Amino acid sequence: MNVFRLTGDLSHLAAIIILLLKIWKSRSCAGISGKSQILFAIVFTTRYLDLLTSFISIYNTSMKVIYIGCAYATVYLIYMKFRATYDGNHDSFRVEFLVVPVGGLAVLVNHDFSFLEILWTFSIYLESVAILPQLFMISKTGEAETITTHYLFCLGLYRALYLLNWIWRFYFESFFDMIAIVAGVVQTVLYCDFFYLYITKVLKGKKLSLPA
Amino acid sequence: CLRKRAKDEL
Repeated sequence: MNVFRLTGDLSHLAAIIILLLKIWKSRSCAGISGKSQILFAIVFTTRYLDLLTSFISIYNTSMKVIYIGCAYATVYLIYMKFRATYDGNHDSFRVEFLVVPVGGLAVLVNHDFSFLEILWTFSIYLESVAILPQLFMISKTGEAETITTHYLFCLGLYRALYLLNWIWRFYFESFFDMIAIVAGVVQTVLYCDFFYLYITKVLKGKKLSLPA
Repeated sequence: CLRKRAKDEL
């Protein structure tokens, strides 16, 4: 565990909590892509099946349980409790275009051709693109609430910090995992356009709105 | 080469 790993995990946790609180406090999931949240629930479920087979640490287990629990709670709030506020018309990204190729890639390119390992690989690949329905929704409506942009910033920052963690581990532990690194780079790159808008607009007190 | 994954990461 190094400082980048820890801050990455905390940034991820902050993102998840920010989104849950935003929906809970405003009693609304307007502007939030339910499809992205379903994808994240699938990501956590397929990645953390090793909860049942191996124990790493109290930290590891509790973070996994919190991530999975919050992901399902978010999906529940969007599709059940506050479904009247869900903006399904603007959440029109075709997720099968993500899930099917990612599933195929996980079967073809993995560390080990076993059930759990393929599911883990699938979750890594899927996570790298799971935010696309959310970004697509924002580009469609042309705007995002400021609290939603804080959520996205923390979520993007988390993987960027993991990249630094992997560089650290490469130098100090001679460890690297090509699958996680490539997917992590893709994931971080997808946020670059958003990072630019966040820094130039939101941090200067302006609302994030895209030119028509 | 592909190194095996880090089981301790989230």
